[in-house]
Amino acid sequence: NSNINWPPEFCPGVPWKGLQNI
Amino acid sequence: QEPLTASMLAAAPLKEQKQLLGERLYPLIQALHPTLAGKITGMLLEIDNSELLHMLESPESLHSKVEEAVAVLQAHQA
Repeated sequence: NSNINWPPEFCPGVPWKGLQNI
Repeated sequence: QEPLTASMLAAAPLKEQKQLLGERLYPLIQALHPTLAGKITGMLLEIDNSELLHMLESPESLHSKVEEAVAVLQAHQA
């Protein structure tokens, strides 16, 4: 559960998965 | 595009509420920080929806949160 990819990046038009990936 | 209201947001499925907010916030944030906009928006979406709605209506509060997020992001990346 590394935080290297934090924060998740929001891309317009792409369904937001948000914190699911953290 | 009409302003996003609390009732419009409440009418959307829970999963889509952050998406709706993100779609509104992203262009505003992009104008402030073009290269970090996606990450900043991602960070700000962790904030409560009611506060995000307020930020959409108040450029000052948006700017101050964006600056906070940039500081955190830069510290995180360092």
